[in-house]
Amino acid sequence: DVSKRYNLDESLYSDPFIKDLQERKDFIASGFRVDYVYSRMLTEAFM
Amino acid sequence: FRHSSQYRFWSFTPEQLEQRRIEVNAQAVQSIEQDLRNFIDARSTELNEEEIKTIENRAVPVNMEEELKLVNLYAKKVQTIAQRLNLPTEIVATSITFFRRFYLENSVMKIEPKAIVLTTIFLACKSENYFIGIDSFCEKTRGDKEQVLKYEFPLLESLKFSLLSHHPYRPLHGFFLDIQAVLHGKVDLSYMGHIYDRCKKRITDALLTDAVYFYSPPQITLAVLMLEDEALTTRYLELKFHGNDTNQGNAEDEASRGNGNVTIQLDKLMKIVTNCSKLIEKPTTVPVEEAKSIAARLYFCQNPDDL
Amino acid sequence: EYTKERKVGEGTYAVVYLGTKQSSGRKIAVKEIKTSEFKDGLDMSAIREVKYLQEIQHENVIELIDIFLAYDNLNLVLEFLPSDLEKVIKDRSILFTPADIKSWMLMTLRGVHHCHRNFILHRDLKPNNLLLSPEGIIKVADFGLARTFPSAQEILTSNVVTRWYRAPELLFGAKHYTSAVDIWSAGVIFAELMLRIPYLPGQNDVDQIEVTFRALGTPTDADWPDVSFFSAYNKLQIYPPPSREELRRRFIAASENALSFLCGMLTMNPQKRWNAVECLESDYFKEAPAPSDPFSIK
Repeated sequence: DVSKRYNLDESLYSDPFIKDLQERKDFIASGFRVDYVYSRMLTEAFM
Repeated sequence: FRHSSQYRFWSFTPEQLEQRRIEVNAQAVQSIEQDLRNFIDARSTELNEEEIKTIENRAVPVNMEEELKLVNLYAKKVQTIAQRLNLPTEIVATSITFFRRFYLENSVMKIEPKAIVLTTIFLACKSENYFIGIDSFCEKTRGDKEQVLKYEFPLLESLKFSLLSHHPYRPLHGFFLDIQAVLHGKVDLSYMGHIYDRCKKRITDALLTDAVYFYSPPQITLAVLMLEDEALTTRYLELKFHGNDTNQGNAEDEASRGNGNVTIQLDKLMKIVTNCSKLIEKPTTVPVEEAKSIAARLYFCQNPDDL
Repeated sequence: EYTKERKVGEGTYAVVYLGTKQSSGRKIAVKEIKTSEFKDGLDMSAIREVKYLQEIQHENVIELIDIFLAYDNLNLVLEFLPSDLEKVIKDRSILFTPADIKSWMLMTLRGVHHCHRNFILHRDLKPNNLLLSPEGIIKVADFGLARTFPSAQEILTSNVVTRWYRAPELLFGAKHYTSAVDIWSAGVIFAELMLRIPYLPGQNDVDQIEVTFRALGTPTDADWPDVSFFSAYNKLQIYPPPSREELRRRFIAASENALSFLCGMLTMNPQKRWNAVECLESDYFKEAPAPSDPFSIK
């Protein structure tokens, strides 16, 4: 069953900790992507 | 998850788990009793009647339930030491996991728990990319270097070389996000943040129970959420997996639920989650006196001459 | 069950033997991890190999058949893979076609995608870690530098990936990088397959930055937001990015889609760089020539 069982929609999430990292220069310059973090957490929740 | 070593090697039914512990204990009892017989036979001329009686009465191998009590007691110690080292939550969890799995393959009568405690934390750090050199590790924990390193291989082998653990913390973050999507606008975010922290602590306690062998990490997470806030969790699961919402069929809701071709039946899931929450609610603490008497017998089995 | 018949390689932390799995007669490779060398117990690379290979079962990732302890050594029993892409690139007697290259890139990216969807970074992709089975199948190997995707606030070392294949964010010392670093390596490997010589062969870490930006242009905050944040950024020589025409001349055999595929993987800004899915779904793999059948590649 490969249905993801979730839809990733950043606009629906209030995640102050992650949102803060997204603003930091060292994170932005490193290639940090919030959707990668969310995708991982949601995948682990529905595995 | 079914491809993971955690599922392939370390998931059991309660019956399988008990059977495994009985076998490990029986093997050790047999060997200990043999050793004790050999000990007495080798000293048949030296030992008087009373001494032999003392050995037979006090060097008594521990049974499976007693073993488990000792393992649970020391698993708590692993958690305490790891937390005192300020290790990240995931590494504390991996240390506990390594320690408890080790005693599904070994008896406390063969390798006493206090000998392996530090090695499980040391290997967990290495395995989770949180490398602490042996010198600094032993300095911080006042451990013995040779002893910590000596058990690294036996630990790795007993773990069946499965080092990657899936813990329920990331699923907690995932559900934290998905609850906001599915119950969008109907959930108080600061409240969510508040129960999030409490759930993290409950998860660490859950790792000290056998739930980790019977349930997948997300199921444990849902059980913990259920214990923290049953109404919120039930509402979320009903909306998510049953779609029995008042404005049923609303495309937007459908999308946010990601209901594609969902194959999870809500009632089955609720039963699993409820059973899991009952199990993780059961304390695994052991009365110190009881632990001491078990440990004493353990000691005398390994050192009958001290008796 | 396993024999060690011939020593075929020796690294810092392991010796590799060829052998046979007695019960099936299957050829195997035994990676014997030296344990005496590491004063802190088992070597980190060995722990990573064990940890990640235990979790990954995929046609394009080397198979870990078994693990055992013997005479105080840890032995990884791996599938036998007689060759690798570095050997193929260097051996001038081997002629290969654009269809062959496409096949190798497809298999490599499938293996990399499987690692990434399991949230595992490889962090050392290079031609001699892309092994070839007797049937011509590419297998991603050597997980000695692998790790799981980091937790959000975790700090990562930038001292990973063999220099020539190291992504610009790593050259700048980034601590919060992502799976994009593996895609950069795949892009450099693709260029090397087309050129048959190393594409960005820096002499040392400083020269690597120079060689990379001379070939692909020096990034600016415009195309890579906050790149100037990196302390190493200020001492940079500024080079213009190559025009499409210059790229065409450099990669004479590459189609337009192949060039776009290359540019997608070698996008400077890691946030914009293609991920494994975008690579696999790119037009490059949909246009002629179709990827060769691996078995047919000589």
